[in-house]
Amino acid sequence: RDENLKEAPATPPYNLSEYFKQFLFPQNECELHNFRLSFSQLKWDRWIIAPHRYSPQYCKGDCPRVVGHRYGSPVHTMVQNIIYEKLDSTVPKPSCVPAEYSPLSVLTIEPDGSIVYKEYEDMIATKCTCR
Amino acid sequence: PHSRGRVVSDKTSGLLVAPEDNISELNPLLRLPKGMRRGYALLPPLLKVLSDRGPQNWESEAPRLQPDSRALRYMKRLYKMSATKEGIPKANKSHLYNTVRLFTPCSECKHRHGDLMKGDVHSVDLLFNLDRVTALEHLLKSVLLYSFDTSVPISSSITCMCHLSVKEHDFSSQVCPSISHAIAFSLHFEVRKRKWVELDVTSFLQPLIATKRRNIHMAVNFTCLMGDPQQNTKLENPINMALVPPSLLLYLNDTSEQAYHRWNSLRHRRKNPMWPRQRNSLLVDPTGGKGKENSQGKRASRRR
Repeated sequence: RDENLKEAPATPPYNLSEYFKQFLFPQNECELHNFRLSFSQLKWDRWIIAPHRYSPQYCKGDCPRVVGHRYGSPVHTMVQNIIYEKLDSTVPKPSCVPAEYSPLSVLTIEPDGSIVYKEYEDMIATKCTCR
Repeated sequence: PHSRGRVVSDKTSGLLVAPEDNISELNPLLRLPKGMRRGYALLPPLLKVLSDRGPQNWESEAPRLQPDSRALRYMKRLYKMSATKEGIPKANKSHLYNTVRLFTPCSECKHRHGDLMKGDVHSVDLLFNLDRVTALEHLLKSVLLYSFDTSVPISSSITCMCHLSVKEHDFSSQVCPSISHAIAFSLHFEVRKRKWVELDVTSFLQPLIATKRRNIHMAVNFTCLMGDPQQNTKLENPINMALVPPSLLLYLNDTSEQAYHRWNSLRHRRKNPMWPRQRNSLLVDPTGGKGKENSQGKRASRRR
C-alpha cells in the first residue's frame, strides 16, 4: 500500500477520502440495482390496471473471492470459488443473484371481464447475494 | 416456446403444463424433473402471460370484455386500501385473503331484466360464471355488492328486506329451473357518500362454491323503505330507486406457490429477530375488518 501511495502524487490532497474509499468499498461488486418499468411500455396496461409502475430491481456485479458474512453466502460459495480457481475453471464462479424478494399486488382484468386483485410472491428483488 | 409444440392448460390448476409427449422439445431450462411435472405449474400466472402473449401476437388477441366502470372503481379503491403506492401488499393489513375476484352478472341476464329495476320492489335474476376461480383458490368470504344511484338522499336511514334464492338447473325439465334453497334477511344501513352496500352471503354460497360450481344462478328480491325499525321510526314511503344488479365479490386464499402467503413471511420474520414482532390472531376477519386486532396492532406499534 505504501508504494501505491507514493505512485499517486498527482491526486490533489483534498479528495484523498475518495482515493481511499476505492479500497474500502470495492468497485463493481455485487449489489442491487434499480430498474423501474411501466406496464404501458409493454402494452400490458390494457389488462393490468394497477400498479402503473413496477420496480423489479436486479442484481449485478462481481463476487469477491472470499465471500464473507457480508453477503450471507453459504460456505459452499467459497468452496465453489476454490473449485473454479484450483481444480476446474469450467465450473463457473459464484454469481450475483437476488437473495430476498418482496411481493407485489396486481389488479388485472380477466378475459371474461371479471376483475381480480392478487398478491404475488417474490416479485421485487430487495437483497443480493453471491452463490 | 409457443412456436414449438402445443401446450395444454391443466384444468385443475388452470395453469399451463406441457403435454408429456413433447416435453423433450421444451427448452431444457423450462423442464421440471420428471416427478414434478404431473399437474404442476411450469409458469406462474403472470409469466403465463409472457408465454401466451409475446409482443408479436399481442395485437391478434381476442378483445377482452370490458368490466363495469362501477366495479372497476370499487376494485381500484380496494387496491389502494390493500397495497402501497409501489404496489407492495400493506404489511400492517391483517387480512387473510391474497386474492379478491369481482364478477358482474352475465350480460344477457342483465339485459333481460333491465327494466325490472325501477319502482320500489326489485326482483332480479343473476347468473354468475365463476370459471376464473382456480382449484387452489379457497373461499374465505363472498359478498353481494350493491351500488345506489345518486337519487337516494345521502345519510338517509334505509331498511331493506332481501330475499335471496339459488336456482338449480334441473335438466330433465327444460321449462324452468327449480329453487334449491332460499334465504331471507333484512338489512339496515345508512346511505353514505360511497353508495356501496355489501351483503355478506358467505354462509349462503359456501356449499355451492365448495362443490366447485361454475355457474351460480340466483334470484334476488329487494324491497327498501326509509326509516329504521330499531329507532322505532315508522317504515314509510318505499324508495323508488334504480338499483344496478349487484356484483359478486369473492375473497379467496390462493394456496399456489406463486401467490403471496402473508403468514409465511410473518413466520419468517418471527424466526429472524431482526424484524419487529407482530401479534396477529388467526381469529381476525378475513377482510381485515375493525375489531380487537386493530387495537392490538396499535399497541404493538406503540410499543415498537
